[in-house]
Amino acid sequence: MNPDILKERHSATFDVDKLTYIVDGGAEKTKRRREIESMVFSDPDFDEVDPNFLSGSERYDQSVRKSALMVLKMREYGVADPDDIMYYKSIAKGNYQEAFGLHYAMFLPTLLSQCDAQQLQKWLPVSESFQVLGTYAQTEMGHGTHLRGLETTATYDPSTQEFVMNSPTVSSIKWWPGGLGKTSNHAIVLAQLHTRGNCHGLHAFIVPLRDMNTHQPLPGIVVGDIGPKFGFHEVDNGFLKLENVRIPRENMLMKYSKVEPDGTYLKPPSDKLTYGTMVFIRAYIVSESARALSKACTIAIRYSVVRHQSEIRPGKPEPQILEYQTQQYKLFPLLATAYAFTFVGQYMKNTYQRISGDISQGDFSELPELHALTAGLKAFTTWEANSAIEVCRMSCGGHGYSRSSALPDIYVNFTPACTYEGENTVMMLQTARYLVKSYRQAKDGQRLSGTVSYLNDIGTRRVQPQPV
Amino acid sequence: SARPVVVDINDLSSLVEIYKLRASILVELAAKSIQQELQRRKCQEEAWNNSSIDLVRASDAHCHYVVVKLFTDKLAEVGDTAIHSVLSTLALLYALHGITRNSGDFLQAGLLSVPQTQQIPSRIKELLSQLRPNAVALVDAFDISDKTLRSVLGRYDGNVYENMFEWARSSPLNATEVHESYYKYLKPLRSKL
Repeated sequence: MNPDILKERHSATFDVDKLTYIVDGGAEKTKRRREIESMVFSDPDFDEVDPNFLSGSERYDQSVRKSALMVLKMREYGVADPDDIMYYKSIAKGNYQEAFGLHYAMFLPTLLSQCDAQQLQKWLPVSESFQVLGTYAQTEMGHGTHLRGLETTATYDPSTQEFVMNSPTVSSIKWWPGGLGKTSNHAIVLAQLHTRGNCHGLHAFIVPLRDMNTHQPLPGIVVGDIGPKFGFHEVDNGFLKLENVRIPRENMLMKYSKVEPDGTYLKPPSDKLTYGTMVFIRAYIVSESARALSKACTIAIRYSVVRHQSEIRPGKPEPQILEYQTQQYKLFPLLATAYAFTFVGQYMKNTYQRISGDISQGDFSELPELHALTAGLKAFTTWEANSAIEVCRMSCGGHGYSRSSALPDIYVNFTPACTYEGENTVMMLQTARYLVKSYRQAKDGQRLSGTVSYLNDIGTRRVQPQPV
Repeated sequence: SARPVVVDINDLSSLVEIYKLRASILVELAAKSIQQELQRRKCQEEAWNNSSIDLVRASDAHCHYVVVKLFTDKLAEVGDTAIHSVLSTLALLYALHGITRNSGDFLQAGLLSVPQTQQIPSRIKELLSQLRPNAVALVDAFDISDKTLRSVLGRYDGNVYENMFEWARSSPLNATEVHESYYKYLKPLRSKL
């Protein structure tokens, strides 16, 4: 053990384990996480070449091997609880992404939240057994967060009771979904639903992409990898062009909105329900912001007590970098931010679970607030964490530039969070729409609840700063 | 109905209050901006676009308030005195640092006076000194194992430089003492010059 870091540990004024329990959400959760860590780290099957020393194709290959291995190992060890699965995956993948990421994070949750009972019976077993490898194709080459601008069409043909899926323009080609390029054989495709001559907006459809036996693309499906990126080197983010692809009526996810065999459209109780999976992911991204920043702070602060440079007092030995006030000023506010976001992440997870429970019972009253809060906090935390990780990297001097520091990997793999699942400025404007609406309601005398309840006091407060 | 706020920069609940007021003021400003745009006979969509900078600021302030509030609320759940103390220091640092970064909003809205904003940097320096002995323990508490972190600089044992040398040696460029490019390009070049 390096003597500097040892000395630091002796100076702590609190019990580190007890704080870890708070970060994890309880001693039991810490215990379980450590059990899973030990399960992964003691397994030689997970030994791998440092991805930094591999080519793009080799990184993808290694990632697919590891993803497949994770699935088999989790079955073998009976890891089934959602939190345990998340721990297992996050431990096994480290700072990198994995090939089946979207299958777990978006495909399965969308099936669970958007399928009716019959559809769930059909799709869930084959998806959980990885016969169906899925992804979530929403973004298009020329269109992102503005969902009404998406161009992919699903036109219902009552004569065959099928939807005809099309990418009518170049800009409508689906672009970016993780695992779409080479891994997945199915995708949940978001497309504008047309039936009986009317467009009913964006709806979700399960589209088979590749033959279940040969993995060859199906007729009318043009699919592939979008090429090297800033980060996510392990993931085959892909493109998808649909050319008159016919899918059965039952492949439209029909828990909330429906198309009858004759083409009659039944609308959902709330149009926000179509984007329920996005809300789930945004809530989850808040914790990811905390996690990425915690890693960056861990690296920068530990290295700042090992690294000695320059001198504070002439003639004295080089002090630890963390003795410099400027270094403390760079890093400690970020450490505080990492803790703040950790607790916000815990709150978002609990709030999401509570409100989605209400939604499944038919109570949609808190959906707009959840939608607005997840959008805003996703944007706020990813922006803050993104710039903070870079500050951590810069605070490590020249060595922060080396891939061995892990800071470049953490940065490039976290940066996309500022754009995926909703570009941040657009997210902030969505939150603003809710805030302005709430403000107007408060002005009209309605009582607000939840995080915007402070707007009830608009017009009644006058603030006068007082000397302390 | 006027209700003055006494801002004590050492009191988290007082800081939560001014973050809340900042958010409500910026939401109000954004809403009024839309209203003014509409009065200039602009349509709703144009009014929205012409107010979007204010709207993003309002959302940012709202989220910032939520974060400060949730951090403060979390402290109420922490029973251990030593941990409560160090987390309170972090929460205070988070809140005060946020004020210095957005001091214009707080001053403009009259939520803080100039003398109060002048006190904040020295209070932040005190908090930095208070946190210094616990800095490593605070990151240790994230409990991110070396195998997950995969960082030579962030190793738990702090043995950075020897492992960095080891890591560099395993680079594929070091697989042979002389790289094949020497024979392909450098040697012919030198023979031609």
